[in-house]
Amino acid sequence: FLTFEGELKWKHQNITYRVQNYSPDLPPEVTDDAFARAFALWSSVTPLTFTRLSSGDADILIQFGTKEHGDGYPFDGKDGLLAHAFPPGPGIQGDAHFDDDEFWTLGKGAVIQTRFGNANGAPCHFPFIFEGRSYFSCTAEGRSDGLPWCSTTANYDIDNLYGFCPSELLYTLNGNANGDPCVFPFTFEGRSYTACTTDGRSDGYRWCATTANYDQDKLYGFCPNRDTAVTGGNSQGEPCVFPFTFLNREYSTCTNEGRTDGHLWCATTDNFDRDRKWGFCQDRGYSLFLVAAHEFGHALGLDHSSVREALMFPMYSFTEGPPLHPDDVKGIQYLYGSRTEPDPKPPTSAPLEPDSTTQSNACPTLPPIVKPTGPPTSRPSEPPTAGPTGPPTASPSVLPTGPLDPADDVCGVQIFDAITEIQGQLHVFKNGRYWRIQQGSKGPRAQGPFFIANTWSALPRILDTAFEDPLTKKLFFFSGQQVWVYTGQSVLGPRRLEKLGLDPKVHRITGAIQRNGGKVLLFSQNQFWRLDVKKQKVDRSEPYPVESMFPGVPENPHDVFLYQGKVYFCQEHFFWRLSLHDQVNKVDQVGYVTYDLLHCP
Amino acid sequence: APRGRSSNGPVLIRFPGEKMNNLTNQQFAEEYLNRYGYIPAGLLHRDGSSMKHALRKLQRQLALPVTGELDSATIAAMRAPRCGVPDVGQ
Repeated sequence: FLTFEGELKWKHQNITYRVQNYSPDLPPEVTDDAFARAFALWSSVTPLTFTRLSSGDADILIQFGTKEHGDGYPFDGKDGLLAHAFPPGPGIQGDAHFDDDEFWTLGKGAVIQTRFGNANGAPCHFPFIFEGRSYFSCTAEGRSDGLPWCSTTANYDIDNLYGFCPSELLYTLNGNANGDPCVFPFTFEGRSYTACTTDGRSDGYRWCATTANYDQDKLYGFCPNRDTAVTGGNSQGEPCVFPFTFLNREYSTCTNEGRTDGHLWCATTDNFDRDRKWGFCQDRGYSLFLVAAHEFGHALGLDHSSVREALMFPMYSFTEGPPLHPDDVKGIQYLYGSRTEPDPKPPTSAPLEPDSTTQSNACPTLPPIVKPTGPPTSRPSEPPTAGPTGPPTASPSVLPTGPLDPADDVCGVQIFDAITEIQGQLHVFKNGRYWRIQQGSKGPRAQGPFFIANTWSALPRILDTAFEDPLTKKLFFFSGQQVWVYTGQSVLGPRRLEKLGLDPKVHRITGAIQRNGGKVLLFSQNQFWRLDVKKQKVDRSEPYPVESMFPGVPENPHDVFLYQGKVYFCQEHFFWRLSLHDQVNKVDQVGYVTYDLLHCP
Repeated sequence: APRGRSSNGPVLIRFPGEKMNNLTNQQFAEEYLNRYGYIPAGLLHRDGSSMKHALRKLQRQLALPVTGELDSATIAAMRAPRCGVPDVGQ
């Protein structure tokens, strides 16, 4: 590893950062999450904490830009130079800049995170079938308002699960209109515009007015890229137009004709020969998470490493594995020392009831999921019932992401979303994170937090319950009315609970107990069903009452799981533990989840 | 039947707005070595040895075979996507 001349480093440990603007390539919440995870890499091996500010001066200012973007070190268009950052210090020192002529993703192609709809923000599934036809990108088919949408499973006709795709008709980024969608047509400098434009700007960003008259109201926002948007070329961000004419031939997909580098491109009008408007079609793109983790290494004082596998190696290479190499860890700990275990926190005073506020306080680093206020029942034929609750650029004011927060400290969590035993270890899940509880010689020790999205990328942030099938080692995850089944890295889902034979009235599964013979008891409120894991069907849709088999346990538990052969029913902060006998199951212990099960101090 | 390609192979066109890399490999390499701190601009044209020395330094940093030559592996590495912070010096 290498540090900068003079071993430039921050003299304080609680580092602050601010995201100055967003790339149109990614939904803002995905950008925020990628930056938070990149910082979490460094805080997991040092005493450093990272706090996100939404205004004012921050140690690390993050911005996207193109070509000459204000610091005298111009970017160079698509590919080549991806980003740069400055060593620790005042002013521009410590800042990180990302070239927005690149196509920013999470390294595996466009991230089309949906909003509204009924799929809890699940990503699009391409291709998908709708009315018997296959779609490879978002579509406005089936709608009268032109809003692009997609199915979040392979077959919309069967699963009816969908969400709306990033588009300027749904929201805008940054600007001064709180993320309101564009209004078309709008007037600007006396001219009428029916689409986003770069007019009036020199940085190539596409924008629109959020009222009919910009000259009068001066309200605007930047347009998010659609999934068919091109990168680079002379039409950055414009969607492909299919079919288009090129050299008097018609093309209905991207092509590499006319080029020697093999890059796929398309026209952004219906006739390239006439208009010569074009751009590159989307490829796997560059992982904003990995590039940000590298740049933040610079912002903390690390120069380039000559170890090819190290994160601080100058050249980009995509990996899904843990990005930090021992060389990176040695380098950053040379500057800041290793992570000091969080001081044992005394149990907090009267625990807050989990509510939306508690949720966001309890786990501040992950930006709030932007949820429609209206019921999630709007279907492609109806417009979303309400706009997004928070502007995409809005962000809570001070967001400690340090290791001392409940978000990182398993003992600071009041109520877990889900608890289960996987490969003999207790796993506790909370708001996009999870911990593994390892039974050591000196009692249980929590490992983590880890990000759910890093291990099981198809899952939503909030889970209701999960279980591992002891025979096949398949992992079943439940959230709302959906279920995901992981076999190793491959996943089936999300699928609706009805696929398991459950009644549509069942809103969520809150617990699961594995039984002999490939059966699992699924719990919801004070009822349960017997699931045949092999058939993935319950033996009857009629539920059994809990008290018939488990007398003395609480009504309406928020979690039920099997651990080390005992059954646990959780309500609020407590658990009721039962030993399973053939005749009657008996409660043999009642205790606190955090103190008696996780052995928090 | 689809129209055959024009006799002299695929038609290559100039795409408007695209950064054309008219630089030779040698010119591209000199620009790269200067941009990432391997050789100060002034030293570039003085003599071949400084180029050879700078190439060796780059090849060691990027874990390439150290030849001091502008070989294909080195050119490919120079064209690969990377961070803009110089590898050497400020």
